[in-house]
Amino acid sequence: LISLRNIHKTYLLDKVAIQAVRDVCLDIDAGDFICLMGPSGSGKSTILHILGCIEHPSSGNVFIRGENTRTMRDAALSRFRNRHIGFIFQSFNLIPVLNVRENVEFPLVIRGGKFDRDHVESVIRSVGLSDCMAHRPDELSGGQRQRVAIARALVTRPDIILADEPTANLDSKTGGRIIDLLLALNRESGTTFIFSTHNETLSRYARRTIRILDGEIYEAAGAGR
Amino acid sequence: LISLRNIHKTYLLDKVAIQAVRDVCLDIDAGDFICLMGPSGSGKSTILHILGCIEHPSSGNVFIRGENTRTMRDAALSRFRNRHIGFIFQSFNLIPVLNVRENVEFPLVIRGGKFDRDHVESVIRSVGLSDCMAHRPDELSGGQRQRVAIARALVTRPDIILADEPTANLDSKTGGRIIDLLLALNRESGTTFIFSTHNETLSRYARRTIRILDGEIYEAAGAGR
Ligand SMILES: Nc1ncnc2c1ncn2[C@@H]1O[C@H](COP(=O)(O)OP(=O)(O)OP(=O)(O)O)[C@@H](O)[C@H]1O
Ligand SMILES: Nc1ncnc2c1ncn2[C@@H]1O[C@H](COP(=O)(O)OP(=O)(O)OP(=O)(O)O)[C@@H](O)[C@H]1O
Ligand SMILES: [Mg+2]
Ligand SMILES: [Mg+2]
Repeated sequence: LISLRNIHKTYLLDKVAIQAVRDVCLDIDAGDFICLMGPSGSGKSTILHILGCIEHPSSGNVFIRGENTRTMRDAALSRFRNRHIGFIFQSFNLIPVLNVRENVEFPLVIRGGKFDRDHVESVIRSVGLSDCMAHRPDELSGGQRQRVAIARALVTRPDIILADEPTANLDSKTGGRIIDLLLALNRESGTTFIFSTHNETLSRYARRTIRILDGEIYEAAGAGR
Repeated sequence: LISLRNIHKTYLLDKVAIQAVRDVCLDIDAGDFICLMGPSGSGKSTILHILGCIEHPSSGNVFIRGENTRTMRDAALSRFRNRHIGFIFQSFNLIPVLNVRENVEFPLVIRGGKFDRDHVESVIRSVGLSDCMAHRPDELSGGQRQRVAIARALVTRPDIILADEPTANLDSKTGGRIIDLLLALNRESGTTFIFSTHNETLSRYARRTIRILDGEIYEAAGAGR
């Protein structure tokens, strides 16, 4: 479904080159449930952004369903991303002037056309925020904002969800419910999940666990495959 | 050191009253190391903000060293806060246009007068960010931003540090180092700590653990006191 081949990502900061990601090769298959783990600063967010085509690698190639993203026009890449990928950001990226309902509806509004209000409400209910639909982000707790970001990624029913530390701000009970929700989507709808986490307990739910250290990835050989 | 008496905090949202904190009484003594735990949305951040005099309760009283904050002038309250309290925010609140070093120095710059550059660098080193001093927040990983927020709270050597989920974005190893750092400050300098966390392992380090549920607090009777 998504393939990374020899991906490098280097940031240049005052003439110092920071190698965030080094020679990463990774294959994601449809229906996968993958956990990405590693220390702070090791490159998890960078890899997720490259997988989601939100950021370009410095070198190497990204293949989406066999097609090289370098040969795709910007418009085609955006269309693919909007139709097939849902992203849960580490810092949420909610729109401050919109309330919970409007933030969750936003990707559907962007798509244009009518959308199902009941579906939006049911997604908001599934993350436990039915009582907060009129709140704006600054009127929510940290964990509530995280859940709005999660609901927003789910509402378009994407084929692939990239989740950057989706339970970091949640207590274990609420976090557990979110993971059950994602597992159910994976089982019942075949949604592909790649999530980064610092929580070892979470990795036990994943079919594959990929470790990352200083921009390089390691996968236990044959684990779960 | 800080006392909360019958604290209520109610938010009004479209004529609906949200009781974030209900009738909370809490005494914090100098040198305490207190953990505040509870589900997402239960009121942890609100209580920390009230303890730090960043937010006013809807009713009830806050006493700082026996003095009722209601009788203190704004200027005196600000002065007390700047001199004695360090705050680590759940969403970091870093200044985007300043780099790591400048963000960490900021409270010292606000205070005026000369400050010790070596001290600033040693605090940055203690949170593991010596290699990132020239980065701006948008050039940092989530866990690196969290550590800048922590360093900034430590640099003024406050008597009281209020930490809102200080390790949420950190892997267990980095998070463990941060907690060791805070414990050392508590032991060696007598710094008082109150931190909220979702991490049960962290609560074992605390001398007192206070549970919160729907805005009401529960403390195990006699636990650690
Ligand atoms: N725009 C940038 N400029 C320079 N360096 C950057 C930039 N963005 C990220 N980095 C660096 O790239 C490295 C990897 O960052 P990344 O955000 O992928 O880490 P992470 O694994 O997600 O960490 P965390 O667990 O703390 O969120 C870090 O060392 C970071 O400082
Ligand atoms: N400005 C506001 N207006 C309305 N309601 C608010 C406002 N700020 C917070 N709340 C509500 O107050 C309650 C407590 O929020 P608080 O941020 O203290 O929770 P928390 O325990 O820190 O949660 P988390 O673990 O998710 O960070 C939540 O239900 C939240 O929706
Ligand atoms: Mg990250
Ligand atoms: Mg909070």
